[in-house]
Amino acid sequence: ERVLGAHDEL
Amino acid sequence: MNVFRLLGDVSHLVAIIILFLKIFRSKSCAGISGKSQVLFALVFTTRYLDLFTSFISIYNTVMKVVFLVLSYATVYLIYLRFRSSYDSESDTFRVEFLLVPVAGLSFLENYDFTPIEILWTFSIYLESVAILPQLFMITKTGEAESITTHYLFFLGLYRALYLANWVWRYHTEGFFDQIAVVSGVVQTIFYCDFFYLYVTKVLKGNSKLTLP
Repeated sequence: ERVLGAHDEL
Repeated sequence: MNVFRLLGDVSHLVAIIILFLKIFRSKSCAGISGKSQVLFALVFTTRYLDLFTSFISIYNTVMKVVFLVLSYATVYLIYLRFRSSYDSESDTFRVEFLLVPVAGLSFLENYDFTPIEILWTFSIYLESVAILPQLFMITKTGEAESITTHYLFFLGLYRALYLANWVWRYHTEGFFDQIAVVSGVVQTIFYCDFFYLYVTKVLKGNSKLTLP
């Protein structure tokens, strides 16, 4: 599951 | 970072630069959908709000700034600098039919009901349909300059490479971003018929893409 708030992709 | 994501970002950057240079050097935005470019500027604006709040890497920050600047500069060229060449009669897609469902869905289906997360989700959903006014304009005019097709090719290729990036990240780090993946699949599917035309017509050396 994706880490909330941490969008490391463009 | 993996090679698919890097190639995807480069492909995205190439697409945006191709379009900007095409308009800037030909001093014309004929055949270009201003509506799609406004939607892309909106995608970057709502997605990169964390530009100043969360630092990921120099690369991440630089690319976000470059995408924002070039997308707004392109909108400026279309609607202000070279607006006499903007073909508004052919750019008639009803973007409200995109914005309302996308906005509604981003409130319903998101990871966290906070403003920045809903706006990020909105940008992901919007990006998957943002090219539709441009594809609609091409079907309406029945043709597209070859430089425009190269723009669309790299733009479509970028999200296809991101699909490969997500497969890679799933198998190497268990990363799975369902909202981004589903939207990315939808986005790439919209390009499929264009990819077919691009390979069968443009790469055969035709000066421009004319739809059958």
